[in-house]
Amino acid sequence: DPNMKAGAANEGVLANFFNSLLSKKTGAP
Amino acid sequence: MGQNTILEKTYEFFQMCDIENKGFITRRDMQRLNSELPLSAEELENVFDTLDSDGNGYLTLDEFSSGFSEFLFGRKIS
Repeated sequence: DPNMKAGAANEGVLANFFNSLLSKKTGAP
Repeated sequence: MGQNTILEKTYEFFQMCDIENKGFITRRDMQRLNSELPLSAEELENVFDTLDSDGNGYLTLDEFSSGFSEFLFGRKIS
């Protein structure tokens, strides 16, 4: 199902984004 | 993390994106984060499109919070 694949990809991108914000905030590299 | 901490973090993150303090985030604001975060402009656009659930081109704190809680709690746990 292409929609499910797109959803999974977006989830990964969101996770990356929020993880990056978290790292930035805590000063971790 | 407690609920208050999550709310605080959400607001902090929102403000990091909304550097002009407009109360919403535009696609351009998101692309500006390119220099601060290790994500490409394309990935940031993807994040914007995913979070902008009504697709109106403006990302509100509500939409941003929903995306953040989905990230924290919405993942399927097997």
